[in-house]
Amino acid sequence: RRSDAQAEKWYKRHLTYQVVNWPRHLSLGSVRLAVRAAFQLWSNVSNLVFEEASEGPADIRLAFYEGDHNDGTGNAFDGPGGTLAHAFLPRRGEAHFDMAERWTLNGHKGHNLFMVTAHEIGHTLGLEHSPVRHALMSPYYRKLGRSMVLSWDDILAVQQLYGKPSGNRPVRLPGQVLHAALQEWEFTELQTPGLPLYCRGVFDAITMDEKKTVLVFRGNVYWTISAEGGQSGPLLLRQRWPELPQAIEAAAFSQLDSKWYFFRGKRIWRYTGNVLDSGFPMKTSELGLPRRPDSAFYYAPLGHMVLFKGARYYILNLKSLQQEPYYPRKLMDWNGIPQGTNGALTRPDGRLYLFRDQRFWRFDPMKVRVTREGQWARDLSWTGC
Amino acid sequence: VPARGSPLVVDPQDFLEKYGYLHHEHQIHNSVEIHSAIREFQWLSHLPITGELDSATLLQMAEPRCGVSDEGSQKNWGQRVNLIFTGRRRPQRRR
Repeated sequence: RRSDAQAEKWYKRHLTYQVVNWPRHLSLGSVRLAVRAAFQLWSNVSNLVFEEASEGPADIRLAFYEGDHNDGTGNAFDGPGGTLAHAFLPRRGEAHFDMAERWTLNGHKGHNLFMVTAHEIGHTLGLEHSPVRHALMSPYYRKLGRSMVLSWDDILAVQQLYGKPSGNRPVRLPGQVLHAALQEWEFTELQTPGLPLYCRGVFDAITMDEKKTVLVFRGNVYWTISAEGGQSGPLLLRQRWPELPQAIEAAAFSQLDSKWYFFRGKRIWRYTGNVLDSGFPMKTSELGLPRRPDSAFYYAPLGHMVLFKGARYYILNLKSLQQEPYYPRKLMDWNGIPQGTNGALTRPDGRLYLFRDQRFWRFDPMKVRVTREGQWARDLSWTGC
Repeated sequence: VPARGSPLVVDPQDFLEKYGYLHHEHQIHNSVEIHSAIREFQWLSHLPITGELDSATLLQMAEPRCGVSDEGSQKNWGQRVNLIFTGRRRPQRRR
């Protein structure tokens, strides 16, 4: 074991960093903003100063990899879920993020890149995991909420290594600054003319109503594409469904009862038109369902709602609002459909379409297998891209 | 395209070895080691400390997390707390 005196730390106070690559569906600008705010967290409470390296080697490098990436630890990334990122103690100066994760900024469906980055930067500075509840350095990443990001233990640990901030430097609250900046960033992106933002490859949910209108949800807005191809949006989610949270993780319109079902975290909302049914939102656990499903859809051949989550799927009986017996089962029943899909809908011809990043899979209920796949923004004209 | 992704069910022994609760070099762990490792994980995860692989513990193991080992977090935290209350670093015991 290392004695304290040998704690691995940096011996200089001014450190540079570099974002080597980033997920394609996030703009470089928003990633740089989030990374800068994450470093600011630590400089606010210690005697460290960080600067983004414009060129040449940086002290700390942030990079995204997929699967095995030969970093000498043998710790390959494991696809969606599981391990999201890892980093090295000083003075190696590296933090690695799993490119296969659904990274998000600004509260969308997925893992918050700002919080994970702030945690991994802690490791690059020499901090280990903390057992303190709600510490940023807890091994299980915290959610970005309203409370302070750093706990007392995080601050104590970094000050033990690098000392307190010298008195005269301004302290900015990265959390709020970042949040406001990203909202503004997203708003300007939403307003830019051209294809809707979701065409870049990521949306939170997709479904189709009884008039065959497709609805695509992303963050606090949604777009509609009519059966004739007419588009509208971005429209504010809460203008039509006021009780919903800022963003959702799954949505499904059920032809069985002509109701809307929305999922986020541990809750499920059910609407008739835009009126919330009494008794909703409910806890998904009360229905025997998991929290944070990947996707949800009404599946006519079964006459029930289907929810995908990780390697399993759940069947919800919409009449009894209970999970059907003998479920969940393994996703392998759905031959060819991968894990981690972020949306699914049934087209008028009865075929089921599932989406993940830029790809789609078409599942044929008669053949009970995937019969087509490709890039949905390019190949499916009814997605409005 | 083969389905990829992390299994919802995690192999507990792999997990405890990967995150520093059981040491790799001991391929076969006796029950005392395993119970102690589970208790330490439950302590750090703020779960009821039963030493058993109950459902809450298995669910927590399957949650998304950081890939860095948890080894040392308890000891260093103890030192930090000690620093708060005594203002002194506890001298390192030499084994």
